[in-house]
Amino acid sequence: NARILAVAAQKGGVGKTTTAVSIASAWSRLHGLHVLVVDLDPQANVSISVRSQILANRGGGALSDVLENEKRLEVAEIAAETKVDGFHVTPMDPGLQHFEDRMVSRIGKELILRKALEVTRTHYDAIVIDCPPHIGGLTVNALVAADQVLVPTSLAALSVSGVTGLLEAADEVQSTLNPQLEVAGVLLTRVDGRSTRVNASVLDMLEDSFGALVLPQHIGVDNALARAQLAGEDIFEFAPSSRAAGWYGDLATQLADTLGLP
Amino acid sequence: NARILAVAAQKGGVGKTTTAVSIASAWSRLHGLHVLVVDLDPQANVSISVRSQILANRGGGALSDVLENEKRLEVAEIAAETKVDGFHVTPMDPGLQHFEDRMVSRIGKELILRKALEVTRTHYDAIVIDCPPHIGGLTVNALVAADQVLVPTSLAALSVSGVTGLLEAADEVQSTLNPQLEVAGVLLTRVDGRSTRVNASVLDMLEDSFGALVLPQHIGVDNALARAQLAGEDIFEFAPSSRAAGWYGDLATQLADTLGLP
Ligand SMILES: Nc1ncnc2c1ncn2[C@@H]1O[C@H](COP(=O)(O)OP(=O)(O)OP(=O)(O)O)[C@@H](O)[C@H]1O
Ligand SMILES: Nc1ncnc2c1ncn2[C@@H]1O[C@H](COP(=O)(O)OP(=O)(O)OP(=O)(O)O)[C@@H](O)[C@H]1O
Ligand SMILES: [Mg+2]
Ligand SMILES: [Mg+2]
Repeated sequence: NARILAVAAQKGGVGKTTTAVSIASAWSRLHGLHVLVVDLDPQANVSISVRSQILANRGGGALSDVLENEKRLEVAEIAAETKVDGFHVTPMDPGLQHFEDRMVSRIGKELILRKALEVTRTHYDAIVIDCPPHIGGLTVNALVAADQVLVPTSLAALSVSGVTGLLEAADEVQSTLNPQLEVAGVLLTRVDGRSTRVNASVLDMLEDSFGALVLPQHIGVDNALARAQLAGEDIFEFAPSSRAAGWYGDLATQLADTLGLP
Repeated sequence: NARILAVAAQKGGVGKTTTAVSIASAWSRLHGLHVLVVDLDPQANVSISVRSQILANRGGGALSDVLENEKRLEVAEIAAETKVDGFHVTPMDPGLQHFEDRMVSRIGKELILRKALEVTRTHYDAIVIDCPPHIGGLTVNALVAADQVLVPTSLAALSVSGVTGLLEAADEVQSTLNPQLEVAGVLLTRVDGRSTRVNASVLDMLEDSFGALVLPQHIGVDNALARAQLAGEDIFEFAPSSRAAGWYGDLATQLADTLGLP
């Protein structure tokens, strides 16, 4: 059975998608694992990030068909293969935009994704869920389905309050619908070595509030990531010897350990 | 009657809050206008950005009290003054998190903010609404209440699809609930002069899709903005001669013109 990692944050633009795609591709390329990335964001940034690598979408459907369909489809039925062996993604799906409105009165609406991954989990070693910057029905579905949640944040005054918001939501999910949900950690991203004053004071704020949850691995600033996204390739394909490939490679190895991946 | 500018984008972290606060403070400091910033984001990043300047909150209430209360309160009743003459903001309000869920079955839910600004508009020359990175009930309320919408985007492959998403929502609001809604423009933010290759190709994508909507004024990368936010001050207070203060000063003058501010 696959281990499931949700990558979620209330704050926008902190590298949720970049982190989800980079970790997943490191697990398949460097660790030989079968990995699926589930894109829960209507902006479809996962499939945009790897659009040059995506092969034809097997089932032809979209994630919102699976989630909104009472007939119990599985996410695996709409997953798309990529040129990277064992690395699959769910295709672009603007229909996710209406998921939260449409599910309002559906009984068990928070368990929909977990159910749609029941069989899918047997096809993969790991599943990574990329969440939108909004604590609503989609992010809650991810937290209910996940074994662990990783919370990226930048070292900025405006990012700290969003970490608290997300961790509170994770707490609530843990005490109700998913008792085994754990926090993989708070990941510092886009750490700019040149802003030492801001970094030091925001890091203090984060360590005061979240202590040991703050992961020792940091992701610095590397424009190779944006260039890779423009090319539609993951960072290991686009710039395997870049600093970003090194940081995400190390992080992926560390997280494989804490998640108990094969 | 105040002119109302919504600052909205589906993409996270593109500078919506930074832009809303910077334009509003420029209008009050440099143009002598009475300006209110309405913070529609549950992360409360507006009040975090200027927390050193906020004076006691007159009414003691929060925006979600006004929006969820059938008794017809006005936003002005909960607005907080700042040390900057004529510059007011709505206070921190995590309760906004539940607004969209609570309003689901309320008749006219998309008109709530516009109604709550009816009298408020007579107290100010301009109102700037900061939106969360999510096209849901809060952003739609902002589009229904606004005269114009400004759409910030960074020059990144992952930001372009979010601009389309927002402009489509604005179109829909314009053809239904707010016929006079106009697009003030697509604003390029965090433009990093060093990434010329990425910039040129993304700019092409944007100009192909949005043509004349792309504003000629660009906001570059200036860490004074993050340092100002850490200090809890607007950029004109914290670093009046910084590049960012210059860029936002020029933008504010240009937008005052297109909005028809006094
Ligand atoms: N370590 C990094 N160094 C430089 N740029 C980065 C880094 N991480 C992410 N970026 C860039 O920052 C932008 C935001 O990243 P990304 O889209 O992954 O964030 P997100 O949290 O998923 O955003 P959203 O809230 O919209 O879902 C992207 O353009 C990406 O290329
Ligand atoms: N021009 C700029 N130069 C450098 N840093 C910037 C610039 N504009 C914004 N930032 C920084 O980028 C981060 C994101 O900006 P901001 O929070 O305003 O974006 P947002 O679109 O409001 O995010 P969200 O989607 O979470 O609401 C902040 O930490 C801010 O300090
Ligand atoms: Mg994302
Ligand atoms: Mg914001």
